[in-house]
Amino acid sequence: DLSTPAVGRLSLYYRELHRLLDSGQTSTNSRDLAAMVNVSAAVVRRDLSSIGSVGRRGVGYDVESLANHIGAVLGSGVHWKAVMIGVGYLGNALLRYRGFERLGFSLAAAFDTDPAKIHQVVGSTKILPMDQLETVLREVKPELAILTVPSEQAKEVADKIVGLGIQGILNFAPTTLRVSSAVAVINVDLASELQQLAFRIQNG
Amino acid sequence: DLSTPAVGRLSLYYRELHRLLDSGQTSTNSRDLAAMVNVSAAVVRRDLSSIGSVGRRGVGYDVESLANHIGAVLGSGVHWKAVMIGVGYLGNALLRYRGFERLGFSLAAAFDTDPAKIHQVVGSTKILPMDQLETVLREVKPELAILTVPSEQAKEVADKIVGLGIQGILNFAPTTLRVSSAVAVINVDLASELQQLAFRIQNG
Ligand SMILES: NC(=O)c1ccc[n+]([C@@H]2O[C@H](COP(=O)([O-])OP(=O)(O)OC[C@H]3O[C@@H](n4cnc5c(N)ncnc54)[C@H](O)[C@@H]3O)[C@@H](O)[C@H]2O)c1
Ligand SMILES: NC(=O)c1ccc[n+]([C@@H]2O[C@H](COP(=O)([O-])OP(=O)(O)OC[C@H]3O[C@@H](n4cnc5c(N)ncnc54)[C@H](O)[C@@H]3O)[C@@H](O)[C@H]2O)c1
Repeated sequence: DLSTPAVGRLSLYYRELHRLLDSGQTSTNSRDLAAMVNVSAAVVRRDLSSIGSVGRRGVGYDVESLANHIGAVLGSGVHWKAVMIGVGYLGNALLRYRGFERLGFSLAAAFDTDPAKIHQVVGSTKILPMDQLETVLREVKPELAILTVPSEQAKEVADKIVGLGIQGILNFAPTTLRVSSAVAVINVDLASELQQLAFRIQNG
Repeated sequence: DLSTPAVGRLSLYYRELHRLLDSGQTSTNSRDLAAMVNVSAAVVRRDLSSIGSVGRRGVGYDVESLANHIGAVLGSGVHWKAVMIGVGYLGNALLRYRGFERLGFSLAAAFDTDPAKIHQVVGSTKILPMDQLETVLREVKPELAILTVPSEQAKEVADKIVGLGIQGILNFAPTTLRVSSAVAVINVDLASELQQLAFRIQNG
């Protein structure tokens, strides 16, 4: 079983291996990979052996096969469909980010309650009214949802999308969602990240 | 010594206590606080006793004094000054977010290399050209920087701001910054968060 920090590191190795692939490098070793993500070489070797990848002594790892193996473990081979609920300032920025597509995530649709936003296209995604949520989710069957609505609305929206089969929520509203434990929720609280940064500086 | 997950939880307790304050509630207990952030009551009690806050049996915690104590531990009492480098889609959204101010962080200035953006005001922050970075940082002496430039530029910009006294960087560019260990760096890789979510669904 992989811990959350280990999964986070695998995803960073995956990102750096793809950067190496783009630059034409075919092999790497745990020391170099460690330097790319600011961890020790021992941590890299432990993470990779926990998913069954052992480097060849003196040669290291083949970049392409290691990237493919990590991708399979992380589920990047699978084509994930996501929807976004709430296309305000943050939603608008996230819809234009190419980083999600590169990992195999496609934003199938976006929804908002603001009549002025309906039928606009942001990035390559069309904004639909919330009264089409049910029809679209039954048809498209996305696994994931990105929640970028105001905090006060987050709970109600989360309940709605879980009821329509969403299995995982990436929540940006600074509030705790209480949904069925069968649904995976990852919270990104950006103000709390800045607070963590201040704490680290204060405690040196 | 507080671990990173514990600091993260304290920041969530802080958020929820302020929500209680806003609604006029004066006391709470570890069971209620636990439910608000989806952890067990035992974890709450352990976290709070590690910063010297012990509830009174049967009465619990005084909301205001607990919030103030956690705020002091997290450094929220101190007035932190931050600058932003790179005001594109993501920077534009973050400059409009009120969540940072509420925790005592003020965005003193924002910088960009795009001439079309210079002297625009976003939220309440004016966008300045990069050739004013040195003058402004020497005058304002911000401790923190939010980095929202493209990955290819992140390293060069990070070196510049560290050279001008920045002590902490909140980095959104999906690349690892190698700066002096005296500087605190927190990386937010949103694509990797989505990958974590997919991993959790795939591994149930
Ligand atoms: N702006 C940021 O950079 C930032 C940073 C951190 C966290 N957040 C959080 O992310 C969320 C979005 O922030 P924002 O700045 O984009 O806010 P915003 O007000 O600009 O956008 C919210 C959007 O949600 C829509 N909406 C409201 N209720 C809805 C509902 N029930 N169903 C569907 N759509 C609905 C609104 O019409 C609007 O377009 C908030 O919870 C905020 O606290 C934002
Ligand atoms: N858009 C998103 O939601 C999102 C999500 C996750 C991560 N990111 C990451 O955040 C960063 C910003 O993303 P974005 O979508 O806002 O990109 P963007 O291209 O819209 O904005 C980048 C801004 O940085 C400015 N810039 C470029 N070089 C600079 C330099 N040397 N000094 C100062 N300013 C400079 C540009 O003029 C532009 O305004 C990128 O690294 C991206 O990978 C963005």
